[in-house]
Amino acid sequence: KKFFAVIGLGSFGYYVATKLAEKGYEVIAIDIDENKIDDISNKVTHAIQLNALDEKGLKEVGLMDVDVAIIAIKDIATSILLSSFLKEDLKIKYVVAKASDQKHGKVLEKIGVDRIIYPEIESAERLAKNLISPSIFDIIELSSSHNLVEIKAPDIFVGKTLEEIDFRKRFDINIIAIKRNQPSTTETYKLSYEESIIISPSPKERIIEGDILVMVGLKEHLEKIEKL
Amino acid sequence: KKFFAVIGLGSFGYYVATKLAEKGYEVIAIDIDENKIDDISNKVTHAIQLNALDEKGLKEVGLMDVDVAIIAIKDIATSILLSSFLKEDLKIKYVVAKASDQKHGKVLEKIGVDRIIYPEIESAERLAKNLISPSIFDIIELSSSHNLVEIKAPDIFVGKTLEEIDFRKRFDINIIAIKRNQPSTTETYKLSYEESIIISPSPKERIIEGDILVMVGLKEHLEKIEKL
Ligand SMILES: Nc1ncnc2c1ncn2[C@@H]1O[C@H](COP(=O)(O)OP(=O)(O)OP(=O)(O)O)[C@@H](O)[C@H]1O
Ligand SMILES: Nc1ncnc2c1ncn2[C@@H]1O[C@H](COP(=O)(O)OP(=O)(O)OP(=O)(O)O)[C@@H](O)[C@H]1O
Repeated sequence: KKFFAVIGLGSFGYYVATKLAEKGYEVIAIDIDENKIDDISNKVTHAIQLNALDEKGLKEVGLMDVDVAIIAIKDIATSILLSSFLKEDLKIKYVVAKASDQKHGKVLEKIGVDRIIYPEIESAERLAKNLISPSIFDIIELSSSHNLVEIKAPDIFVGKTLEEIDFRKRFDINIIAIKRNQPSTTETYKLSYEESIIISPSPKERIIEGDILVMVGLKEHLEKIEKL
Repeated sequence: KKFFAVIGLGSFGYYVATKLAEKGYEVIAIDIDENKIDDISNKVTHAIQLNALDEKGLKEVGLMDVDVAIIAIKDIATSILLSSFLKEDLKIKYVVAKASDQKHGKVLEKIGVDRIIYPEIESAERLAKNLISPSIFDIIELSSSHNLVEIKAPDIFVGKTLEEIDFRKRFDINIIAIKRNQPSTTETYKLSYEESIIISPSPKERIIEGDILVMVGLKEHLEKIEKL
């Protein structure tokens, strides 16, 4: 299971750290401000007061062992120096950093940060799209009658093809994808970390033990499947 | 077509305003800072320098005529006073406000703001979910071979049922929804502003002129349909 570090505990960093910890992952949270450390200490694996530029300190708390580091500090200079240290010196495989604007983001990309987050820009674009025309996925989430759910394939489906099970006729639901665990063929966290996703599976697709079915349909119909 | 106002042009407000304007909507952008107004003036319908608490000024620029107002100011007191003015005095139908934290958000809800946005919290949750396991929709967006597209139904499909067209066999794609314009039965902007969405349509669903097909499939297959 992945081991995460979050450096910088403003709203963004705090919520990333606590969300991951809630889902059962090991999280080390770092901030220069002792109050932030006190607030979060019972919610994460380790909360440590440190300056993000204290390279010796970061090494001592075992930061090179993390799989993913998230830099949630606005200050451009600090985030650039820290990103470079985490990628180049500590060789952390996957580094995510929050950027205040495109200029900041471009520099982070150049020094090899794996993923840049622009919280305000992303929320702004989602809101604008949503005000113009609610997206299908928002509809599915907002719809009081429909749901999009993921469930582990019930035993009675294992070994059968989608066609044989005939989800639409029997349950009136649409399987829009199957998530399947397979040894990962790439090192990337971006798409298929230990998991491949079969989008829009063919009716001839045979279900394997452990498959996760991603389904859309009316709530009462989905509940029937969940009871199998 | 909807008429929007955005008050407060930090990153969040600036991007909401420019995104809406790019899509062809009328946008009035307001900020107390003249530099922000200069930066945005050629990108929106009207950019006006005003204090958000200047009720007389807001009335004079015609703010009561907007359909949707977006308050993108962090300061809690200002955003609360402004929200109350826009809902109670100007009777603006749909007001969206950015909130810095849950406490701020709760007060805005109490005074009737229609939708609260928490940019940092939302981006943090999306990132956390995405780091744990890329969601199907991120996969579809990130996948280099698959796409999720929406297209206006080609003439040759109008009047036919999905079954008759047989998308899967002929094109190997999955229609996960149909967006259809119908007179709106509710006043809400939240779900179906002039548009109903048929999720996971039945094979017997007949396509009407103007239907928007929401489809998932391999890029080259989707391109075939787009050429019809
Ligand atoms: N050099 C540093 N070392 C460690 N922590 C730092 C350093 N500089 C800033 N921080 C911490 O980073 C956190 C985030 O601060 P920042 O100024 O980036 O933005 P913010 O506006 O609080 O963030 P958000 O938008 O996520 O709410 C703060 O808790 C701060 O104490
Ligand atoms: N009373 C006011 N009237 C009009 N504009 C205001 C008022 N107070 C602040 N603003 C404007 O609101 C904008 C947003 O400022 P704010 O302090 O909320 O946050 P920000 O950190 O710049 O926002 P973001 O997180 O979106 O980048 C600024 O451009 C500022 O000039």
